[in-house]
Amino acid sequence: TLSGKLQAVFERLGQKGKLGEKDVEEALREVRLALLEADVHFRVVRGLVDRVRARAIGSEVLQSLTPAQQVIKIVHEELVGLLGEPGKLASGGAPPQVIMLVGLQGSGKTTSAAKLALHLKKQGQRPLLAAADPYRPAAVEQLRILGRQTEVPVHAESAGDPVAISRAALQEARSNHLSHLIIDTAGRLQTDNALMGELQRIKAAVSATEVLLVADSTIGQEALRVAETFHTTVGLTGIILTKLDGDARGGAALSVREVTGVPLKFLGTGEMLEAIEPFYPDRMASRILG
Amino acid sequence: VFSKSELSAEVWDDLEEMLITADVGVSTTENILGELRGRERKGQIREIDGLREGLHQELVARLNQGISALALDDQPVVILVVGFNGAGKTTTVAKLGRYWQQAGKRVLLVAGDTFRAAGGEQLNIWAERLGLQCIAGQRGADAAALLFDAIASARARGFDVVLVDTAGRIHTKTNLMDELGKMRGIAQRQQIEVRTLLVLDASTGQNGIAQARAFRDAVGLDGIVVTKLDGTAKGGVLFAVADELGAPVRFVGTGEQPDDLVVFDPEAFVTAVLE
Ligand SMILES: Nc1nc2c(ncn2[C@@H]2O[C@H](COP(=O)(O)OP(=O)(O)OP(=O)(O)O)[C@@H](O)[C@H]2O)c(=O)[nH]1
Ligand SMILES: Nc1nc2c(ncn2[C@@H]2O[C@H](COP(=O)(O)OP(=O)(O)OP(=O)(O)O)[C@@H](O)[C@H]2O)c(=O)[nH]1
Ligand SMILES: [Mg+2]
Ligand SMILES: [Mg+2]
Repeated sequence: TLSGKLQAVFERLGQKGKLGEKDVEEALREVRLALLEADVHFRVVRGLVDRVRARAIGSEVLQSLTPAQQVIKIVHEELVGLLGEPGKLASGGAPPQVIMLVGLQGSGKTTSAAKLALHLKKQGQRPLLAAADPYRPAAVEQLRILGRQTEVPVHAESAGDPVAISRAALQEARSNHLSHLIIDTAGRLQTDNALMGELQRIKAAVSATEVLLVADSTIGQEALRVAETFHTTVGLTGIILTKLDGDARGGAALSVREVTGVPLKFLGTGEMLEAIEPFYPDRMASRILG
Repeated sequence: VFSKSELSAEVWDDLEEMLITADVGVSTTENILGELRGRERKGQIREIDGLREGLHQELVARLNQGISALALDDQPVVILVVGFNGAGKTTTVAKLGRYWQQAGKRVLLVAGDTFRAAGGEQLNIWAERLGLQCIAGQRGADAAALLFDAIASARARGFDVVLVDTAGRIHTKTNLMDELGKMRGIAQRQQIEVRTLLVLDASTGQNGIAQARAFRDAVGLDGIVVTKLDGTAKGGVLFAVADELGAPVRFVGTGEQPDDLVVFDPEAFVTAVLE
């Protein structure tokens, strides 16, 4: 673990007498290594290590009886600060709240849409799911099945244009006085200009109040560029990080947060539809540090 | 990096950033750069082109371990397609089915994902579109039992390749990994050759190494298919996976359509990483 490695570093350095600024550098190398191994983006790590260095060369660390613990404490605080407060779903204004789920192929959008619907239903809300992925074979059927499982209505059409489908779903949500419309969109590459344009048109057509990027927690360095492009092209209001029941450290959470400033709103923690949790920055920071 | 005119300290820093942001990982990057710095000190690398060539060679060498043909001579042979949730298994099974059918094999697809909503339907639709035979079960059916029946059917009907789609799973879930071992055991007890292909998303970070190791331990690893390389991710985690597990990358997924599959070419892959 990082704390184990830092203990070893400071034990060795402490044997030669008082600690100096140069000694902190060795500890910072271990911090950098831990963050890169956790898939935090190279440039985000650089910024973080610089901030930790500025604090670690003070007496807080150099004159501490437990310098390793002090460094861990500083790193943990910096991570928590960067991860920010958990975000809540938008509320207020005339119903329905319109939520779009967007992201790369296979990240967990369809599953997360159903999870979000169940979560809202348990809070006494009345959501509608919209199957706006007409491309992937059986995507509509997948959402239909999940809707039946959660007893949430699903707006589905046999074929068509995602913009028209979304508009029709909004119409259905309004005429049934439902509280939330959750739109499941097709996975897409952030470099696919046509499909990114489609997201812009869906958002405009339904005046979406929430656009959530659904990101796989096992994603590596590319998380930064993907999140940045989705944010500048479509405009994000939140992040859902999925598959946290695995053992990926999830450093992407930091990179995405740093580059978009958008809050983490939910975590996907399993394949079951109940497996959705609020985001706790403290726990996420510990997970990333490993 | 390589557009610079001379080998300065800055070049080494830029190289480190390029490799790490390609998901090559810190320790693999340090090993590679260590090798190259050693060669530079001995005078074997003197300028930027030499460095680029040396790096290219180092990377290709790591991918060329354990290369052997994916022997498909037995009849029938079962190919288990496994991997993390959402990696691209079902789509890859469709692509491989089409690939081998075009190569003259008689291919049977097995919709072995009896867990996820519409897991079987998704593969069935691909099979219909591609004119491939597909055996599916009810959602909730035992995947191992389905494989048993598919093998009997394949033998009776003379299929060469039985391509088995499996449910996505997280490699830390022991019961799910045991299920894969059970499926492989069923085929082996039928005196059937089993090959395992791991499907790995190109955008996976360092967790890809743990994934590959766990799947290999549970059900063996005869090859890797790296998917979504049409995205901006470079798939750099493959170098550590190849290095540690000696598992050859067989195919690359380059899109969402059935013909978006190419045979893995280490040279082309490394060239793209260094772009
Ligand atoms: N273990 C685990 N699996 C998850 C989680 N969220 C989603 N999955 C699984 O990940 C896989 C992909 O999920 P989907 O919901 O189909 O992903 P998607 O983003 O809609 O995929 P596309 O529509 O093709 O882009 C499925 O096997 C899901 O069951 C999670 O939090 N934990
Ligand atoms: N761009 C791109 N998308 C791909 C590729 N391979 C698969 N996909 C997409 O990735 C998403 C997930 O593919 P699936 O085949 O459902 O993945 P899976 O591993 O079977 O998922 P689970 O069974 O839920 O674990 C779909 O939207 C596919 O179209 C590829 O090579 N490139
Ligand atoms: Mg989907
Ligand atoms: Mg599948």
